[in-house]
Amino acid sequence: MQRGIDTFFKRL
Amino acid sequence: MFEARLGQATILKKILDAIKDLLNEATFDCSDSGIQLQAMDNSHVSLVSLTLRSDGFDKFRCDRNLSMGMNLGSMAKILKCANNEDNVTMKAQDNADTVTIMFESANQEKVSDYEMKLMNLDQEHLGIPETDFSCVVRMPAMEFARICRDLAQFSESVVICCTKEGVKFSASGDVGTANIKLAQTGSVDKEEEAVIIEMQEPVTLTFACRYLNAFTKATPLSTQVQLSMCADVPLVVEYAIKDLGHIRYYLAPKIED
Repeated sequence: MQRGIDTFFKRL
Repeated sequence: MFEARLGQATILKKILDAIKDLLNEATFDCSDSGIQLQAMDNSHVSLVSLTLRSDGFDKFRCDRNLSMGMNLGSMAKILKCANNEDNVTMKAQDNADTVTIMFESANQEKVSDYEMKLMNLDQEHLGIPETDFSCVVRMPAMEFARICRDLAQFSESVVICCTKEGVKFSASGDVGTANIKLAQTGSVDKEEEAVIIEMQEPVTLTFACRYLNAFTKATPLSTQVQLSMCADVPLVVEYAIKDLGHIRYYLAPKIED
């Protein structure tokens, strides 16, 4: 399954 | 007032080629330290981060911080009009809704300028934490591009396994299995041909080939590429842009269903 990159980094 | 000038349009063309397959549009954030771009691809699987330092430009002036949203397809059309050896200058007034891109031939006999509309992009910035990577591999950029291209024939995914002995790229599909192993080079005459592995602990991760192949569009920018890996965190694929900065791609790993 492909994870999203935004699940690893916090939104600023 | 913003003004940034590069001696050769070819560098800007290569930078655009390196990002335009992943991004339709992007915001160029300009400040007195240089130009930064951070954007996720449309499917939010990868992130592109571009840094161009002001001291790498022939001329750089940025009186006030400026965010320029650009359609990269439009920018590509404009850059197609430049000869590789032309000087290129980007100019914008403070709070402007257009940017001017100007090309000058080496002998100054041909000058062309293109005004491009800027866009208001609703951009999200992501905070990227510092990571102590388990493995950092430096290898020739052309070799990495070749491996990604070759393995994409066999599977949508490539497994990268890094140990102190070397790095192995594998793909498995209907045709069968492909494995490409690279050992750390002993001594090489040319630094750009070296494969260097710094390993804290071995790591095995799976990534989508199509993104890796998109990243390799940056190959003309750099002789070497750096892959930084750690379990359960995004892969970082970094290409240095000589004397100017770097482009980094972050790719989320695939996990078992």
